[in-house]
Amino acid sequence: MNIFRFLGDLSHLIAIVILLLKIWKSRSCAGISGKSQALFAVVFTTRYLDLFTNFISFYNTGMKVVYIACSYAMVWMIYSKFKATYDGNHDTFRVEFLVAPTAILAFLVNHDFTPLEILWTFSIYLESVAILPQLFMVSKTGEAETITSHYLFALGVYRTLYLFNWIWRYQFEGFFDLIAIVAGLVQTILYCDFFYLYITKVLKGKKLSLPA
Amino acid sequence: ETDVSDHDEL
Repeated sequence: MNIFRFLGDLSHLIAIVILLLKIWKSRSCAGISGKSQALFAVVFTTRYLDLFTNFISFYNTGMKVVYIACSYAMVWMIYSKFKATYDGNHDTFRVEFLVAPTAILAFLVNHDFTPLEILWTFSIYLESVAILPQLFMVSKTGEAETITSHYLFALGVYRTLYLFNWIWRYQFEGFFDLIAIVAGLVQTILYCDFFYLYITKVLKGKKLSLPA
Repeated sequence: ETDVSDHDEL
């Protein structure tokens, strides 16, 4: 494992923990898209089915279990525990527009036409666009709490660091996975606009608000 | 290019 990969995983974990703590401490999931979080739960579930077939390392198994557990905890908090604070009226992105095309694409473009590989590929494609309901919600309300901005930033940094990891692996191991790379690029590009706002506003102590 | 996914990456 190289440093980019490790920092990427760490940043992903930090993002998830930030959001869990924010919701738990404030007893509120206002401003958080339940749809994005539900999609992430689907992403982790379909990707980590290899937990039952492959053992890589304790690190690998541990992280996968933590990601899955956190994503379900998040969904439970939003749709059950703190349901009263969930901003469903603003969480109106149509997820079928993300799930259907990524599912079809996973059937058409994959490494191997087997159930596990198709589900893995689906999870990679779906992850690349799963944040859209959240970004849509921010653009609809025109603002995001600072802590939500930190979450989005850490989440964006994660896939950006993976891009460096893939460059590294291509350079030193001759390994590359086109499916992951293209989806990772798409995912990172979706965060670019947000990165700009984060650096120019949030880091200067301002709340993230979009011009009307 | 690989013929199956890399199960090490998260």
